[in-house]
Amino acid sequence: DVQKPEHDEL
Amino acid sequence: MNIFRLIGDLSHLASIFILLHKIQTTRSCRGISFKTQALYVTVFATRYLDLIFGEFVSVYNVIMKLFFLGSSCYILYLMKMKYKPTNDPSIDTFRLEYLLGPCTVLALIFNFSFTPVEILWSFSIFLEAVAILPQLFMLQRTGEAEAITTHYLAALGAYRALYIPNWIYRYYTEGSWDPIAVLAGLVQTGLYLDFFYIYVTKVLQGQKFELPA
Repeated sequence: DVQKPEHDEL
Repeated sequence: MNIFRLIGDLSHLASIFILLHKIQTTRSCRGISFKTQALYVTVFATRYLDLIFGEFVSVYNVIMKLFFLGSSCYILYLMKMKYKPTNDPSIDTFRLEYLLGPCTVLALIFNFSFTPVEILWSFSIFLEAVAILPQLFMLQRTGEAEAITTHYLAALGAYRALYIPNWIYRYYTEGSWDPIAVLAGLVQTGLYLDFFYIYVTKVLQGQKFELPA
């Protein structure tokens, strides 16, 4: 897996 | 939070208020694609599962998500119940399977981990990128639009366009980027280019939105 970015966008 | 992201989100909020205003004041949802609106509900429902399963981000984040979910469902209600007679499905003919199928496949291939929540998150990003197509297709078919509808579309397009400088800013300040959101966001913005061109050269000059014959 790729490192998961924070899903903080709407 | 940076200025581009904030203005982008405000533009997204504005687009929804413009759409609600259009429907309420004209008492009609003429010119609005039900399919596009239904896709937005799907986008928000699949992405905002992180309200339940994800980590808490911020109060701002939670409130905005609840607003987008609630308002998009309310718009469907207005279109299907309250102002149903003004909704003309015969011109809203874009085939949804052309969007849902490829987005499902893409989400299964490109995701941050092969879990239901992450797959649905990817799916929501891809689907959002193309969710406007039934609306643009409808515009193409009718060849014209009320000014207020074009303001709605412009605000909606500006929202994702503003996310692009936001991503560039975040890349330089945080050192990371999200390839799925960025690439889908570029496609999403690209789909509006034609529309933006006519919006700027016609509607903002006080002319009617009409597609060239």
